[in-house]
Amino acid sequence: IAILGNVQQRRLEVVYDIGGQRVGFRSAAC
Amino acid sequence: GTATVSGHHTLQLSSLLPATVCTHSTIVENKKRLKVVDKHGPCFQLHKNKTSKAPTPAEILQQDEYRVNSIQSHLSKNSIETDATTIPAESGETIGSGNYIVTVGLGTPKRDLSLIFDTGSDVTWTQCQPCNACYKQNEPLFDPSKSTSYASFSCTSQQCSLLTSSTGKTQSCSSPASPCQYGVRYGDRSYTIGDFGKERITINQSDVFDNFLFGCGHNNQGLFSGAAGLLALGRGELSFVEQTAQKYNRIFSYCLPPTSSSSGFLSFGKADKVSGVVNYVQLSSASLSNSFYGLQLEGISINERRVSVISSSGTIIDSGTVITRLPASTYRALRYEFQQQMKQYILIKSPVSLLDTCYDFSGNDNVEIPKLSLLFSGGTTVELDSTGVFYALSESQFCLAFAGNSDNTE
Repeated sequence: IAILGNVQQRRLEVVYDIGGQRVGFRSAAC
Repeated sequence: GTATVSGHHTLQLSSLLPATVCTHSTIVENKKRLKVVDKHGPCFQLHKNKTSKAPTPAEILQQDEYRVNSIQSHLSKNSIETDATTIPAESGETIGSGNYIVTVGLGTPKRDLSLIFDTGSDVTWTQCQPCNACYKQNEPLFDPSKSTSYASFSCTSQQCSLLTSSTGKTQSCSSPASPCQYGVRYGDRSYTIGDFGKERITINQSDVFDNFLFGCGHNNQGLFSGAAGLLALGRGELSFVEQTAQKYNRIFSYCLPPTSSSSGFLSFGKADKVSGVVNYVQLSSASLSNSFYGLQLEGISINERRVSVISSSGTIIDSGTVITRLPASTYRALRYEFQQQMKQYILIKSPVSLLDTCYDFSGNDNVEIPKLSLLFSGGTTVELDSTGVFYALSESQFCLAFAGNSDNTE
């Protein structure tokens, strides 16, 4: 299993839409 | 601290180093967002009390190994159980705690508590009075006897059975009136044990939840860096996400700050209109544990050229794991191409075995680094921020923040 860690998530907004069965990414969010 | 030049990022190295001063947040604070700060950074205000010493990069990476081992063990256990085979995996442990802090209110009257938020955990807890054994935290311990909205459960209650199904641990119940006890042991041997109860939790003035199920820990040990406990954002039915599903519809988002001196946010529910495009990836859970958020990562590109393909059984996204772990062959391909693109800099032998592609950037304030993107199934590409490529071991040593699993078939 690969694991996407938190260094790689820096500054991305990670959107968890569990009902919609999807995860989104938005650049330069913070 | 970054710019893009000729297909590369220009990275300001100081942005990756530990900071001593918290910079003013540039995020527009609003009532729907909680501020997120690095557990070890200066924006975790309570560090000023110096009750806990910040760990070294090597210690953080060792903790990261414990967490990843726990995740892999947990996932192996699940998949192997499906195949009706036995492996000597450690069981009964959840993963280590995460790295980012938010502040929420607990009880009536409300007490603000700094909690680690973790997408890999299902049980929210805080250290409670009376404390038999507690690690040092920077805020006063939560005292349920001083809250008018707290109640505990008996071991025969329906709520207690939820705990059993969530943690997999059977309750010992000597009499129907015995208290419901929870216990969570993390992969690094940290643990919390105490009473399982319900309490009012306050996210902001308009978002207040009564009867939130949580652990009131009376025996707690571990490297929690002065935080008062943990806010669980996992997939289990006791997680904060599930318990607030009626209001937030199982939607939340976070932005992890790019430096230890800056802040990000955690928000719940459908977001207000924001600038920028959100690129969505299908959530996949079928092949993974129900505890984690699974994605189908198919490859990685460097400067828009695909250099590695992932054919493993899946990928999870985790707020608490620091370094991204890839299948061994995928990592080798990434490492080779990355080193080719960074030939103008001095490659050094890594002092930390987990990270093996490290550079001596002495004498440089800025460096040019290639653009890395994650390629997901369905054609979605997510370009990493320039601060999401390196992990700083010291002022001169910066390592590619990816690592390979030890073997594709392990």
